[in-house]
Amino acid sequence: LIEAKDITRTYKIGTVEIHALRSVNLNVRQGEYVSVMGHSGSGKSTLMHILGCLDTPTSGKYRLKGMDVTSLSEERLATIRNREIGFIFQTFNLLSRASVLHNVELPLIYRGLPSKERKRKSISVLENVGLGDRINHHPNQLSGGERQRVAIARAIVINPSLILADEPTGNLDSKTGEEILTLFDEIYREGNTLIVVTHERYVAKRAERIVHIKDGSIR
Amino acid sequence: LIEAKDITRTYKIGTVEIHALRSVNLNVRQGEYVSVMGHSGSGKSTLMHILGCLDTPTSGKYRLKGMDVTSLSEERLATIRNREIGFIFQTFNLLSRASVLHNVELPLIYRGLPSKERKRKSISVLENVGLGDRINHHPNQLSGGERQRVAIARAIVINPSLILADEPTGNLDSKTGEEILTLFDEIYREGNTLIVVTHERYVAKRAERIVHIKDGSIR
Ligand SMILES: Nc1ncnc2c1ncn2[C@@H]1O[C@H](COP(=O)(O)OP(=O)(O)OP(=O)(O)O)[C@@H](O)[C@H]1O
Ligand SMILES: Nc1ncnc2c1ncn2[C@@H]1O[C@H](COP(=O)(O)OP(=O)(O)OP(=O)(O)O)[C@@H](O)[C@H]1O
Ligand SMILES: [Mg+2]
Ligand SMILES: [Mg+2]
Repeated sequence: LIEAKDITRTYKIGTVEIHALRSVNLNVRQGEYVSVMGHSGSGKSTLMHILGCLDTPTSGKYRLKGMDVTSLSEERLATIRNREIGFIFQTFNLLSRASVLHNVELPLIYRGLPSKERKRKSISVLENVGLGDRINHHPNQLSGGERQRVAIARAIVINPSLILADEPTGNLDSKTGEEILTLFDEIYREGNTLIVVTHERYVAKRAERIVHIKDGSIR
Repeated sequence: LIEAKDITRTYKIGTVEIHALRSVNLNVRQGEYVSVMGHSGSGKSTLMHILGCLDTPTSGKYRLKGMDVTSLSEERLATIRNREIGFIFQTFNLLSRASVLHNVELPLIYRGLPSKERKRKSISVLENVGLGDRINHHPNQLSGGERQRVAIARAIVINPSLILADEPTGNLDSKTGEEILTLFDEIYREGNTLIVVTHERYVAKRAERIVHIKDGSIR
């Protein structure tokens, strides 16, 4: 599914160059469950954004489902993101002026689902993450872990074939974290692909294999 | 140092009442190191905001250093916050348009420290959290764990007598987390008071005792 070859990503701050990713190679098969670990600042989120078509590498090639992503138009990339990929951001990225329900409905609105069906799907997934009684709250009326779960719900409501989760349990106690991992297991059993960045070993161990990143390189 | 008596905090969403804290009693002595654990949504951040004079309880009494906080003016509360309390927010709350260095200098600017000294102190504390080479970045040019460490640096640069840390290692790998805990140990050895909310057991075990919160109550 994923073939990332010699991916390099460099940022420039003034005259200083930061090599966030250095010639990274990563292959992930359809239906695989991979976890990614590494120190703070080692390049995990940068890698995830490139895999999720949210950022382009400075150099290197990224093929997703056989398509060379670096050669696609912005519209085509947006379509792939909306249809194929469920991205859970490390910092959630919720709409602060919309309700929890509306935040989760948003990807279904983009897909043209009728109102009744998208409400039903959204409420169902919010109940699955334990937020059935928070659907009318706004993000600033939620706890940190509740916001994280809204971000998770929004990513999985479209039944994506690829889940990219960036520290999905960083704000969750282990019991609530286990509930999320149980959901991920279900998604995995249905033949979908999961890549989960985590700093918690109990989360990493649920995957088939663990990829380690250090200073922008996969070891 | 802290005497919280019958603290209740209720939120209203439409007609629904949410009992975030229910008659919570908590005493913390000067120089104590306490950790707080509990499920997502159990009331930990709500409690921390009240202890940090950032929120007022719906009912109950909160005495800090013998003063009845609920009877103080907003100016007096602001002074206490700026001088006595280092608050590390679960969602960081950094100024996005200011550099990392400026974010950490801010509390020292409020205290009237001269520019040379506050730069020196800020750079020193940023080096202590491993961000010496990130001082000119803006928060959106940092990783999640780097932003968390800026929030930590900003809280400790004033040498506060009370540290309130809300999930300070949520975005940190265990090695970087240990470096932060080592800093906390130093602050503790100097006779200061620490209250640390965490969902990670290795963090909680560093404290003298663990307080458990469930559905807004301390068990
Ligand atoms: N402004 C608000 N309006 C309404 N409800 C709120 C508000 N802020 C928090 N809540 C609710 O109060 C409860 C306690 O929130 P709090 O942030 O204290 O939880 P927490 O223990 O810190 O959770 P987490 O571990 O997820 O950060 C949550 O269920 C939340 O939905
Ligand atoms: N926009 C940017 N401009 C400059 N440097 C950046 C930018 N974004 C990230 N960086 C730097 O690139 C490095 C990698 O960042 P990344 O967010 O991928 O790390 P990470 O592994 O996800 O870390 P964490 O575990 O703390 O979330 C970091 O050292 C960071 O400072
Ligand atoms: Mg990251
Ligand atoms: Mg919280």
